[in-house]
Amino acid sequence: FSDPASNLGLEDIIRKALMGNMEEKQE
Amino acid sequence: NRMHLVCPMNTSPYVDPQKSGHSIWEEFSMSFTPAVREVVEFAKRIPGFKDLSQHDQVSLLKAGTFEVLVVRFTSLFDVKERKVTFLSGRKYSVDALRSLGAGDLLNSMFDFTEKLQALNLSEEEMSLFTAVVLVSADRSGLENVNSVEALQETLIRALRSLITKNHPNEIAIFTKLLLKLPDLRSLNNMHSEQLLAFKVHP
Repeated sequence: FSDPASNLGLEDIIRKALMGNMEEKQE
Repeated sequence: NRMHLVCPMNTSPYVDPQKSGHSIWEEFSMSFTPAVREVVEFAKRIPGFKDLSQHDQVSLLKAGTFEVLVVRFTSLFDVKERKVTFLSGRKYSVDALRSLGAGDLLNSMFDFTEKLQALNLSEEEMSLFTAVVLVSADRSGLENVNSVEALQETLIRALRSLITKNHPNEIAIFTKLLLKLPDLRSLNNMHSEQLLAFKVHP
């Protein structure tokens, strides 16, 4: 079974947005 | 090898056949990412949402983002003209989108939009309803169902109170709104099926 939300990369976008884009700030 | 993208979260339903699957995917991702970020920002402003575990925040958002977007973007569906506005601002008729491969989901989106718009909700009511859509204790993968359920009940009580205050003679609106929740689940399932058919990873 393939998870549509994972397929879309949603989880990654959601996690980054929840963290306040900490990853981007570090970059 | 799908040739058309009938989701209005694209700038256009037409895909350049010269483009690789990867670049088509990159463009689509860039198109819908800001909308997803807005949903996350909205969730963070729901009182109590940030008190949930991070795992449950992610689970609720993963499961509910599409449904929140459907509610937020009803304005993209022109029920009268039977047209859909894409991100570029250009409108496409239902017939045109059907000829490009849009199926039952499109009709169901119009039905939902028509019924929701008929309720004439204020911005505040719509916002609270959207919070109720997102905070659903029956989403899969939640680790602390009781916390989510408690927040869900608080939000439903607040929605009921707001509707009762604003529409004292139309309490049926509250019932109609709650009945929209299974409609949204159904749209979400149809959308997921479309996504599974659409191999997003090149």
